[in-house]
Amino acid sequence: VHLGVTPAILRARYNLTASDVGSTQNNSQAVAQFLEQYYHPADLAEFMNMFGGTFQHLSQVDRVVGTQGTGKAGLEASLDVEYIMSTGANIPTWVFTNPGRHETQEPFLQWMVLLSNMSDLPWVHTISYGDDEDSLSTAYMMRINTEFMKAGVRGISLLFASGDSGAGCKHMGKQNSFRPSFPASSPYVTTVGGTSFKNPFKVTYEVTDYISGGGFSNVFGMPDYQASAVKGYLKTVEATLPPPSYFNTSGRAYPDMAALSDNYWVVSNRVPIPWVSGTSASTPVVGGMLSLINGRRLQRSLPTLGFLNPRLYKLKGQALFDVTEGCHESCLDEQVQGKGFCAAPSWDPVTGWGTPNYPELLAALLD
Amino acid sequence: SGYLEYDQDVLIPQDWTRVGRVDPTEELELTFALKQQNVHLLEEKLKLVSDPDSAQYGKHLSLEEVASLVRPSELTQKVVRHWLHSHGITNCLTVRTQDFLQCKMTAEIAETLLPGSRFHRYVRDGHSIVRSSAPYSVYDDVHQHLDFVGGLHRLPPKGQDLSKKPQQSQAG
Repeated sequence: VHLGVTPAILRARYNLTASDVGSTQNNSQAVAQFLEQYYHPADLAEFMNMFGGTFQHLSQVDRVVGTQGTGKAGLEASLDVEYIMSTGANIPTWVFTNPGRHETQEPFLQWMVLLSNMSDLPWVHTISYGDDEDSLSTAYMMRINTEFMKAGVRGISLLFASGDSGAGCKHMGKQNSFRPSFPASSPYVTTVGGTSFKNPFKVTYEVTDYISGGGFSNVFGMPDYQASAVKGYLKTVEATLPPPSYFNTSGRAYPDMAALSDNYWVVSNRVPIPWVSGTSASTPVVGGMLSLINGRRLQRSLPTLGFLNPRLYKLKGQALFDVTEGCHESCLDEQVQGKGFCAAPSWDPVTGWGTPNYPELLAALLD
Repeated sequence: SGYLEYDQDVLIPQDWTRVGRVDPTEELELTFALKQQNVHLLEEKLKLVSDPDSAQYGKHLSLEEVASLVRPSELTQKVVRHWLHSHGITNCLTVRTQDFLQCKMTAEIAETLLPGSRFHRYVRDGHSIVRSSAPYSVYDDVHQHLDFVGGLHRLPPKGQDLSKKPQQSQAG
């Protein structure tokens, strides 16, 4: 029995043993914050003091890029750092932050510009940021996609939270539709959804977290690497899909995978806070595990994972816990009554291929 | 004149309060995304280095190699810089890949450079930002050399309310 998700619960669920920790040789990982939030080093130290006893870990961030303010710590900033350093334990971690920005700067764009100006960067970046696709210009999204390609071709893995509004909803008078978000819908990043324990107070199998973002892009076509997986899903659940007018089956489908996103413990402003939820929790959890795998690859003089999706989809679900139960939220109207897509065997637009079974994922990605 | 971002939402969400027009002499910083070269080659390269069945799997590029692949053409760089200089804008920083320029200028010059733009200050939760309340355009001869100009429209995201999950929806 447990009273919420802690590093020990995560490591138990995803089969990370005490020896599954990084070694500090030329491996590194990063979280990026655009909410003008800060993480406090003292919070991280307290968090590791409270929850880090069962695994070797670092208790401070290696580098802060940008200006760390002195304001109150932000819950999301604390969450990101504390959990990427819990699964990606003992791995040098950077924090990209930007509170000192100019009033006309766009924080996310500023981070993208930075990536084009730093030759020495961490190999894994987890980012919890998204905007409705329909609020952004096509020119902007296409260019940001190119920036993602520039990072992927350098061997950098970019993981984005899939969002916390389920399929989303665009209210258009009589006829609503689901509302995909970007960069989660970019074909050139790995998008992470959210799950819950079937029994919230036990380490059991996982079901969907109803907030887990997912669906189909209205802007980007479906990339080759996921065509057969998505086709399989649409065939499996054909009879129970939402009305076709709500979504666009030719679009890039997301998320690609998932992890627990429900009821985390976080230390922020020196206070342990329970019941913190969102895909901004599941994303650093997956990021930390990819960093561990990168570390083992680098030890064997293998290249880093880089843009993961083509390889992830070739696993066809091997090495991941498939999530087949539950749905996520969407429009509250007569037609769909708040229900978006539902999980199904293999890939689905709520949890992707499922959640990482670390030792098997390591074996599959180490060859 | 061409609208680079004709489909960008320029409405300012209600949780931002408009303080007023920005003083014409106030300094702004805008980001110019220059048109890159070889984007299709970049995409091909990404597929090759990311596909485990490809002979080039894992053969990643350095930042310098990426820069030499996507660097904007001489013409693009010349046209954009001339356009900026002709408006007295010289305080610019570029990046290693030379496909972004970050320039400081007064609000008055920015509104001349980008016809249609009108800069206002907005505040939310103690944070203040400056954005344009109207779409911007650029002259035709520059239009083909830019992807977009950052700093006029998109707003900083609002954090998810992580500590309280939204009410469990009926279907969920």
